[in-house]
Amino acid sequence: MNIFRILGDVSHLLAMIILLVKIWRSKSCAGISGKSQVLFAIVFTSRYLDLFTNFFSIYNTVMKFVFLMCAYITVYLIYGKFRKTFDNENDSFRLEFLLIPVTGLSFLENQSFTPLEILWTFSIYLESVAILPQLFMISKTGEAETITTHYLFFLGLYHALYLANWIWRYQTENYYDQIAVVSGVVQTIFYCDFFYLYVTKVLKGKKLSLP
Amino acid sequence: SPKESKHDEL
Repeated sequence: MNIFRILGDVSHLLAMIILLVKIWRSKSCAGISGKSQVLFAIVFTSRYLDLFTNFFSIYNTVMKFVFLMCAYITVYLIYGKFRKTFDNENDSFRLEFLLIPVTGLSFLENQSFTPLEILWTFSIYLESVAILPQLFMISKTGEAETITTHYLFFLGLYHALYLANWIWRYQTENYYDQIAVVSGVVQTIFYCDFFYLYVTKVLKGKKLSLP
Repeated sequence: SPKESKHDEL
């Protein structure tokens, strides 16, 4: 495992912990898209079914388990424990616009036509667009709490570090997975606009608000 | 193999 990969995983974990701590401390999930969090729970569930079929390493098993737990706890806090604080009105992205094309594409473009491979491919495609309901919500309300922007920053950083990981692996092992790389590039592009706002506003101590 | 390798990533 290379440095980009491990830092990518740490960023990913940190993003999920930041979100959980934000919701838990403030006892509120205001400004958080429940739909994006449900999509991430679906992403992990469909990708980590190999927990039952293959063993890679203790690290791999533990991290997959932790990611699944974080995703499900977040969804529970939003739609269960703190549902009264959930901004349903502004979380209005139409999920079928993502789920239908992603499902179709995972049947058409995969490495092999087996249930586990199709589900893995589905999870990769879905992850690349899962943040869109959250970004849509921010553009609709025109603002985001600073802690929410930290969450998005670490999530975006994870994607960027995974790109570096794939470049590294291609150079050293001649390994690459086209589906993962293309999806990874797509999702990193979604964060570019946000990264710009994060650096120019949030890091200078201002709240992220759109004109 | 590459097919195994990608499942090792998270």
